[in-house]
Amino acid sequence: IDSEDDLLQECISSAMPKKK
Amino acid sequence: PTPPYLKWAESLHSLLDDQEGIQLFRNFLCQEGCADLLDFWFACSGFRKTSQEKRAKLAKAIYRKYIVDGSGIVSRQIKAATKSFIRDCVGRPHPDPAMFEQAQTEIQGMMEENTYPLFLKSDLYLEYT
Repeated sequence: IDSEDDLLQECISSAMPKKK
Repeated sequence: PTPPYLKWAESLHSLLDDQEGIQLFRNFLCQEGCADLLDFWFACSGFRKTSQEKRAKLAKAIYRKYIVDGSGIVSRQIKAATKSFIRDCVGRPHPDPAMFEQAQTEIQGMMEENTYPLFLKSDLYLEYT
C-alpha cells in the first residue's frame, strides 16, 4: 500500500508536462 | 524559434507548460518559502486525473498536507468557504474529481498577481536569460 506522501508525489508528477 | 525562457514571460501557463521553467520557478518559490503553492497547483491538476480507487485517499493526503494546517502558505491563500467545501468533500467515500478546482483557481490567481511577476523580475530569472 502506498503511503500518503508517495501518493501525493505520484499525483504531482503525473500533472507535470513530459519532456519535449 | 522563440527561446523557451521568453515564452515563460508570456503567461503563467506558458511557464508551467515547460519542465525547465517549472524547475526554475520552483527554485524561486523555495527561496521565497512558498514552493507549496506550486506543488498544490500540480496536485490539484493530478487529482482530477486520478483513478477513482485512489481518489479518496489522495483527497485526504492533499487536505492534510496543504489545507488542514491554517498557518501554511496554501491554506492562508484559500477562502474560508472553499476550505469548508473541501472539508465536506474529503469525508465522502467517492470525492468529486473537481473538488479542488476552486482552491486551485484561488492559488493560481495569487501566483498570477504576485509570485509570477516577482519571478520575472527576480535575479534567478534574469541570470538565466
